[in-house]
Amino acid sequence: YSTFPQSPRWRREDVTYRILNYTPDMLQADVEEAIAKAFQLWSSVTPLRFTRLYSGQADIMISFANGFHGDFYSFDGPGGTLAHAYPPGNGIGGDAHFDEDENWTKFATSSGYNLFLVAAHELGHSLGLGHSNVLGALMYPIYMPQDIRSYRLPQDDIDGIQALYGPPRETPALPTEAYPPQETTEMTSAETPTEMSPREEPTEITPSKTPTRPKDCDPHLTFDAITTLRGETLFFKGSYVWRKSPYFSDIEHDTISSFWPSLADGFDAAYEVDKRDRVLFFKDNKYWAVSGYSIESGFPKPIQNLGFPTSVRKIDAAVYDQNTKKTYFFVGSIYWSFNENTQSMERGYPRKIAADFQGIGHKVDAALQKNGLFYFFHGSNQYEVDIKSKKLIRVLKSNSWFNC
Amino acid sequence: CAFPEVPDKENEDMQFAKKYLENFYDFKEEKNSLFKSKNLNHMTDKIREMQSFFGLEVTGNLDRKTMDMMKQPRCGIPDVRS
Repeated sequence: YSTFPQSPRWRREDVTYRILNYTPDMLQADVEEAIAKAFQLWSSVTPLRFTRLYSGQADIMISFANGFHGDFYSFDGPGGTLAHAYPPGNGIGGDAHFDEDENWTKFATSSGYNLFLVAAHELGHSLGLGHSNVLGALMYPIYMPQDIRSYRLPQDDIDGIQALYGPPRETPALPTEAYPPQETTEMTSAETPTEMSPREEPTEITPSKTPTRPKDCDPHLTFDAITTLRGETLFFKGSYVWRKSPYFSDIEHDTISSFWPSLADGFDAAYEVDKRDRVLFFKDNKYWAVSGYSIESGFPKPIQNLGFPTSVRKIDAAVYDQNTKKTYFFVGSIYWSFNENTQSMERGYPRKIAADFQGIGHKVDAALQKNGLFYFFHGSNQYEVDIKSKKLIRVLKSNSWFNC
Repeated sequence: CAFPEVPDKENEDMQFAKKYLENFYDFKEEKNSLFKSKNLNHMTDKIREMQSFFGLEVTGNLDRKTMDMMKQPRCGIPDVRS
């Protein structure tokens, strides 16, 4: 591997990026997915965390352009140079440019260049790596089409990036491999493609004020939404995800965009119907269904599709009862019961939460079923309830799941 | 009018290679150099440097393998920089 002269690197672990425009060759969601997974390759072997910005100045500005595009390195039409990127620094430092005259694709086919592979290489430059002369290394200068479904970051690249940033803080629970490209739906909150506007050169890089993730054991920690997913438990707050897995002892820290790049941050509620391998996310009066990484087509849908009256503009929490096959939706001081088999709201609802869930006399922020018991989160506390006896068993701190 | 000239393949390769070495191997041709041979030697050294980077046989000549490697789609960042 190699680095640039004087080995420029980002001086903080939180690095921001922004996608300025899109290629017409691919769905916007596929572009976002490819770039998010390319970042994940690097974050999984370093302490770096990448946060996507949708406006303003980010450390790494990503754009598609052809020919002369405002820097001294014009692109050369189809073939030849595919893309380039600048080492960490102010202004154009870190930025990555992709030649729009190429045919970009989300698959590794002969008919085009795989955006994930090229983006992963270019982002290596954005982080401070130069080219490697190791055939097969990601930072090898020549484009090498390969199967991206089982793509793992080669050791030479890991050595190079860790020489700049060191190893990750905790063992990366996610392998450094990309997942197979999935069918994804149209964008939900993407930035509409804009002409790359000439940017005034900042006199100095003002580190974008990126929100910081609350500490795992912060006694005031609260959550927006919680759900199980294929045996794991995901805790959501803003753009952050805490991932508790039965397979790893440590809590893994991710962002929503690293799993579902096209979903907006700040869920209101989430729940899993495990037998269908389906998780539903709710934000305002819309909801999405995902299976693993992929978002089911046709989403988002209005929550009224589930049977809510139009007076309900958002829900606070949701939890699926694996025993009764019913989902409970919590809104303010009332709740609904939804029959997952008939896909309809049950008669006699809504009912008062306090009438049926002893000890839960307030709004529910998030809800979870685990090992047969229910957990209702309110602020920095959670209430463990035996739903059969409807008895409140105990009150815990919301983050008691994080081995504090 | 006369048929177009048959492109001089060798010269075409030479021009392509010169551009490639300028882009990726920091080759600077001394435009006003009186000594053409000096430029050629300098370019031969840069060809050797590129062949060494890619593990090709280091001949200093624009042989077939070297030209093929130069024509591969690639990243626009130099392999060698001053």
